[in-house]
Amino acid sequence: YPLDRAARANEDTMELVQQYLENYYNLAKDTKQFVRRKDSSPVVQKIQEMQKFLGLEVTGKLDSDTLEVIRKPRCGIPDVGFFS
Amino acid sequence: TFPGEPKWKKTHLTYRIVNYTKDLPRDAVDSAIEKALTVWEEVTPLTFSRIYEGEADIMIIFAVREHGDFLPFDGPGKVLAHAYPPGSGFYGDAHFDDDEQWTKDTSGINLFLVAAHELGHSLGLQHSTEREALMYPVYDPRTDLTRFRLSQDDVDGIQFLYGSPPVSPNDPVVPTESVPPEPGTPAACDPALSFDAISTLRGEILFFKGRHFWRKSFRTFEPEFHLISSFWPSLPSRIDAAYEVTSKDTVFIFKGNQFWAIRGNEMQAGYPRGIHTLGLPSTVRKIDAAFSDKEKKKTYFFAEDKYWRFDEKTQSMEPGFPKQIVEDFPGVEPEVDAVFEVFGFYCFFSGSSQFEFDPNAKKVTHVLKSNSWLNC
Repeated sequence: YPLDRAARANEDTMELVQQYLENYYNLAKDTKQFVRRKDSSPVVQKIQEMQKFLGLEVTGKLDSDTLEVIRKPRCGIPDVGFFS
Repeated sequence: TFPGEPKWKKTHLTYRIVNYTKDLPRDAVDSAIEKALTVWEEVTPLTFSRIYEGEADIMIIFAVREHGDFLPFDGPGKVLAHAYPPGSGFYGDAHFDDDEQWTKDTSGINLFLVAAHELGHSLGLQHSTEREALMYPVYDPRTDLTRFRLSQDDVDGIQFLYGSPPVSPNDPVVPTESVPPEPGTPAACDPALSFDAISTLRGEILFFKGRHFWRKSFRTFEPEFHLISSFWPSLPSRIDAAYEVTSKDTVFIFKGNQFWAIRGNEMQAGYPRGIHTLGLPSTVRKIDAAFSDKEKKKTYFFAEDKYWRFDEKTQSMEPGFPKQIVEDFPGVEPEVDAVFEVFGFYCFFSGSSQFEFDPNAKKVTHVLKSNSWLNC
């Protein structure tokens, strides 16, 4: 585990984003894929998909606007994909 | 829409508030849910009525964490609620995370806004990408509740599934927004105006039409015009029949094979009930009109060209019925929309015509326009 506060916060953010994409944008539930390969094309594609859906600037990066929306309260129904 | 475009195959749906949050008084929760349903009711042919026991189409619960559907809530913040698309069982149900601080205003999480969104899911809408839409997935506390309205995207979505609210030349208003019409709407004097149902209520007369009713008091000249939901939020619109039993200070409201009881502006518990519990045969699917004779303590139910008579003293349907309307009420149209009793006369309504029937003389004494009661 990271020892410094900034690194820990970053880790929490990554976890939040990963859960968000898994829950609402049908990202495959593969923790390693995201934490280790956050610049991989599937993850970037999912971030872009999320940004496009939510009306954000589509950058594929976790900019401050994107993170702000992710932290807002919301409905628990997935935005895309099947609801099961 | 959800994959496969699930939607309700009927237009009259039931809902039940199974439990309550402790954040708000119960009537505030009731009111928020009713208002949220009205949002969708006003732009579709859908109508809703509340039940208090048994399985409703839309079951509404407040819960925390794991609550039996394998989609646990997550404590305060993040996920506020979820709901299921139309279908049987848990489908159509709406769940609210009771770890949120539910409020009437936007100081916490506004229950009306979230309920209106979730009930959109219950009716078959998926999330919208339009930020202004109610169905946008992210909660917006900046919404001005006093000026709330559906976005065009919300309206297009729900009308894709269910179509527009029925409109006829007689409809007093075409409600596309939650704005009640002004009293004295010109449609009251439309020569073709007909009524869905008419009942007395504590010395006044209520003329029901669509989602609205005129309230005619003998103390005032001008009739008042209201939304039914503004007095009785859980009553359906476009009702079939209504009558008052003055000895019980109760008005019974009929729609389809169900009826409700109201006392003043209070809905009575234990309703709706099935019309067949009154002793009507199962072949009767709906009542066209009804009234209760105060003197004789008999209630008359009219369906198609027949009528039945119910004894209020014995609380049973009288033998020897049904009878033909035209036989016992000569001069009245064979099928009626509405009827009520006033000054000892029975006033039958059929389309735009009104037949004043004298039960002692057993004949129609006057034929008037239906809207003559509205000063037209």
